[in-house]
This record gives sequence, C-alpha cells and structure tokens, in this order.
Amino acid sequence: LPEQDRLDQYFIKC
Amino acid sequence: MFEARLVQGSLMKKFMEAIKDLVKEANWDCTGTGISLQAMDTSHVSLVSLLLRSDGFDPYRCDRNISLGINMESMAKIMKCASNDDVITIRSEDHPDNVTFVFESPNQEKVCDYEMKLMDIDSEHLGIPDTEYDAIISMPASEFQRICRDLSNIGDSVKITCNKDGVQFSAQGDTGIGKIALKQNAVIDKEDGQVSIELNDPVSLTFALRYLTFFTKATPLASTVTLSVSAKNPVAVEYRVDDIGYIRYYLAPKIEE
Repeated sequence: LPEQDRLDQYFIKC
Repeated sequence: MFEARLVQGSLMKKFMEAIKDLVKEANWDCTGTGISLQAMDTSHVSLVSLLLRSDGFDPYRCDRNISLGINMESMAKIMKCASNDDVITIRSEDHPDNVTFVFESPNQEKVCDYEMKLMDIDSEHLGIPDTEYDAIISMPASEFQRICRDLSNIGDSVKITCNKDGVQFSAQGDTGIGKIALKQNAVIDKEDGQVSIELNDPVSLTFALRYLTFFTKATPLASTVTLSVSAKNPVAVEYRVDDIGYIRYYLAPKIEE
C-alpha cells in the first residue's frame, strides 16, 4: 500500500 | 471577560462530535472575530480548522483575545449533557484557569452549569498556502459519508479520480475492487442534493479512508460537502455551516510507489 504522507511538509509553520 | 451565547446549542454539540475523534486537545482561540480552532491529529496526517463567527452568537463578548486549552474528550462529555434544544453559553475570565458551559432549556426552567479546567497547550499554528485546485467537487454530505462507509468495506484507501465525465471513488482490497462514479447533475448548480464539479485539470489522488471517515463526522452540520483536490497536495474537505462558519479538514495524499 502507498505510504501516508504527513501534513507538516505542505503547510508553513507560523 | 469572554461570553458567547449560542441559541442553537445543538450546533456546538455537532462541532464537538466532528472533531473529538480526530483531535485529543486543542486551543479554542477566542477573538472579536469569533471562535476558531486549528489542530492536527496526533500522527500529523490530518488537520482540522473551524470558525464560529461572532455574529452567529447572541450576544458575543470578547474583551481580550484568549486561548482556551481544552481536552476534547472532557469537553465532548460535557457537551453530551446538553439537550439538543438547549441554549449554550461559553464563558470565561480574561486570564482563565477554567471555562464554564451553561445549558439553558428553551423555557429556562432548567439551567445547567458545568465548569471545566483548562490546559496549557503549546500548539504550533500552520499557515495553509493558497492553492489553485485542479478540481472542486460539491456533493451532498450524506452521499460522501455513504461512499466512505461503503468503500471502507473494500479497502483502506480511496482513489479519487476527477475528469470531464465526473468523479470516481475507487477502493481495492483482498476481496476485490469497488468503484463509485458520480456524474454532475447540472452545470454550476450547487443546490442541495446536487453534484457539481469545477474542473481545471483532470486529477487522481489516493487518500486514507480512515481519516476521510473521521471527517464525515461533520455530516450533521451541513447538507453539502466540498472536496478541493489538487495533484500532490492535501485535499481540503469543507462543510459550510449556515449562519455561523465552517469546519475544514485537510489530509495529505498517499504517495504512489
């Protein structure tokens, strides 16, 4: 099965 | 002080049900604009963002911006003590250690007062970049819930494929393959019960059904759900709630091998 990606790398930490 | 009175208290119960299984603890940020919350699940795979605008409350008073650090399970337990037709008031001081929830029956013959301890939550806020989505799919929220439920019987993930013919949801597992295709009912018509697709580019992405199923806990809040999908980007699943705000969920796609 494909791996589940984490969200952190898509969004910018404020 | 902070005080927000929600005449349709059942909405708060529904918002709670829509986040409690995904998020363990979070800050409810109270400002003049309203009450907002942004939190990731513990594995940092999905994010929930909600807004309850101040004009949805009557009255709404926020003298100073405050963050109410709340354990969701505890708040959900308290919200279950409110009846569906109760008016719910959330109240706290300017430097709060506690938050108070007041539930009033419609005839005001019964008033329940619950005080809950607050937590100090050090949460990081994420900025969500503006994305040009390849496809924006609107459909009845109950239909999306049904699709997630049905395909969960087949596999762990769903492939969402959107092109000029419509949108297809498919899952595969040890027992076989399931495919559900929806066509647009009408062009640019977002009436309840309609499926509408704004398509910029054909797109196909795979997502974990476990998380999409968590998102469908928001179904009682809205008649329509909007899925915004874009290649290699998280899907945004939005439920707009009449007269008060929205709840949005984001989920990163599964990476194809």
